[in-house]
Amino acid sequence: KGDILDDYLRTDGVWLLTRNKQVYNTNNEKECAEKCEAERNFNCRAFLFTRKKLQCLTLAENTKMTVTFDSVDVVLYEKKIIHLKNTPMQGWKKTTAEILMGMNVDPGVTQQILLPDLITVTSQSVRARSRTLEKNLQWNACSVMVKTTMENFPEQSLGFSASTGMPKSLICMDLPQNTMHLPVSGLGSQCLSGKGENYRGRIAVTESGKACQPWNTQFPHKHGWIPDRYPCKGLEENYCRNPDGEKRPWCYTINGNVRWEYCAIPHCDGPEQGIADVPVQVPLPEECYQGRGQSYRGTASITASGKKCQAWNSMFPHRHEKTPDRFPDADLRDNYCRNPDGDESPWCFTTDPNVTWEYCNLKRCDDHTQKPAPNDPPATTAQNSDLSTPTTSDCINGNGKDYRGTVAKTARGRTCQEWSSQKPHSHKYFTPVTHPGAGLDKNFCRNPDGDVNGVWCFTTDPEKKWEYCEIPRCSSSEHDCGKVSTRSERAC
Amino acid sequence: MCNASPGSWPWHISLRMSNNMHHCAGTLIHPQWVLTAAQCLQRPTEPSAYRVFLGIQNLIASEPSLQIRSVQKVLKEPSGADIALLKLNSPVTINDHVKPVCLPETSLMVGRNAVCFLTAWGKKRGTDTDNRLKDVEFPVLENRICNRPEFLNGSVKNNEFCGGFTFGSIGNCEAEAGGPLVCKDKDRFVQYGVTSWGLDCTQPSKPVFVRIPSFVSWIKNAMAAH
Repeated sequence: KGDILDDYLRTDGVWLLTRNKQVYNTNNEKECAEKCEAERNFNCRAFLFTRKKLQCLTLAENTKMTVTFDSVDVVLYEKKIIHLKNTPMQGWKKTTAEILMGMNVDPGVTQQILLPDLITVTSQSVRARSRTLEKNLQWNACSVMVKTTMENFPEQSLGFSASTGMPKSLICMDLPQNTMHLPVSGLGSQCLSGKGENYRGRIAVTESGKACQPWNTQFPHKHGWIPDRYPCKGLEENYCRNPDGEKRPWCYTINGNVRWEYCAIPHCDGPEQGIADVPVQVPLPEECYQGRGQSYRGTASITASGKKCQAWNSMFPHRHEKTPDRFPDADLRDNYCRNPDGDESPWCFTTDPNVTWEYCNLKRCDDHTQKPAPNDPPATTAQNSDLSTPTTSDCINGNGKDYRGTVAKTARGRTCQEWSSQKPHSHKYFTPVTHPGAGLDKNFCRNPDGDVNGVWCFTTDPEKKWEYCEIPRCSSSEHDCGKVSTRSERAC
Repeated sequence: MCNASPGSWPWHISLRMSNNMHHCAGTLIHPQWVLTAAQCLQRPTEPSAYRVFLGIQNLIASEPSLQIRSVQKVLKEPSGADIALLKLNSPVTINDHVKPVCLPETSLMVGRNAVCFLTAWGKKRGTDTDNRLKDVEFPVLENRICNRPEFLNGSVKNNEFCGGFTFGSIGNCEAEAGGPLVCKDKDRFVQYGVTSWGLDCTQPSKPVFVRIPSFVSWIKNAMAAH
């Protein structure tokens, strides 16, 4: 029986901050691990042990997500295999009896073959039941962990001849439930199957567009997933992987404030099996741009075919030169759709390694708003003229003369009449033509005459010509902010 | 920390998940905008997953001053600082219980002798909280002190700061992410920090805040653009 600490990744000198934790006093790390195993208050995924104070902190789920910082006296232990609540698993370090062989004989044809009875391993021998499959296996160089876990199995007892190309140390025992995982061709799975533990693709960006930190570095995040220690996990470069049984592949990010995130990996069951992007139901575009969208500053980050955008400051999966520092005026933030180079419409590099870039899932504002007059200047030349949403807010400053929001009901609930309409009330004077700078769009509440009581509109009620609208003031943040009516008695 | 008097911190909000479970804190900085910590919005990412509860003094009690808004838009600080803006689906009604806090007018940090307060729901480790909003006077420390080996040992960045007392500890001080550190400026309170991360309360000079004066331009520009 192995050491209880074998189930954990050890990282020295890292304090990991989590909200959900429990504090114990234990004499050593093993006792702390036992506390973690026995934790009833939450699903213990890691623990911290302070060597001077002999303090033991068991930590709850999602430990990778939390902030870490250096702390000399502490040792962090993170569980290697995450036992998700709905899929309880037993540890693998019991009597070896049966092997599941996960292999990728011919990528694109067979992603994974799980044959529980293909090979049987006992402490004395290994018997292969299928010779034909053996020939197709391509073995990786793999194995520090195997040497230790398989030391009881003599090379000759493995039942494979030298002609299979399988060196002594190539069996990785890294899955739970007495499962052995035979490493396979270097390609591995290029798409997401199950929880993606077998994923060996090259996506290296998280689902929110953050670039991944290389597994063999400890900056900005210290961690215990060191490639040399876990050769079977495919921890190459900074590619998304799932070495610990998470829900799907993930990576530590190069953002110091976000320790890790999941990656968006295309599913294997997509129409173009193996390499295709997942078919995504592309939502109807919510935002719009004007002109060519060069000053679009919205937050859309999905392409027209439903792919996620790559962050502009990231070079994964696509290297490019459209970086925020080279286009300082283009607002190349996060992975938002932009048009830094005068293309036809906002676009982005995609997180799909096979598709470099695409136009975004945005519509032209002209499609649903009134067309600009023929002599209007092109939107792209006017500062702020093609923001995704009008530069309006639903609150008013002063008497609301500058209000350009979209409230179109009066304080008494009557619907406003369109400013350009003369029905039911004929007014003639307050029209978009007579007051071109007053924002008399549609039937929105406005204050074209500077009424001291605020914004108003003609109503669609024939009995009521006009009424004020009730729109909250936004002045509070500037003029009335930070004042409290109640002062607390602070005795302590 | 002491229980706060009703209405004494009218900008302190409770950020909740769609099932109404308290998730993080935040502050009202405009009738339609809330400032919180970006770490509170990592997952889920959809704005519709969050709701903002304003005007409350107690996380679970029913209070007449309660206003609830859903979140229309989430804007995270682009360089990765632990702050984010939430645009509410509609402006709140400003009153004595719901009121925005002021933001610093310059990029300068608060003066050395300023009177500052940390407000939080006062989760106490290992026990059930009484769910009431709490406050504590909380001095701001210079980063050269925060970064001393015996405190935070160099881990406080330039756009962060720490606070608290350099000796002893503050009971129940486990502040929650997204909440504010506000400082008195004449008759107003100005927010200088967003609670970001921190050690346990047994450690002095914690937690660490995002330095708001460094991000005022971003906040104003983001609100104007959206």
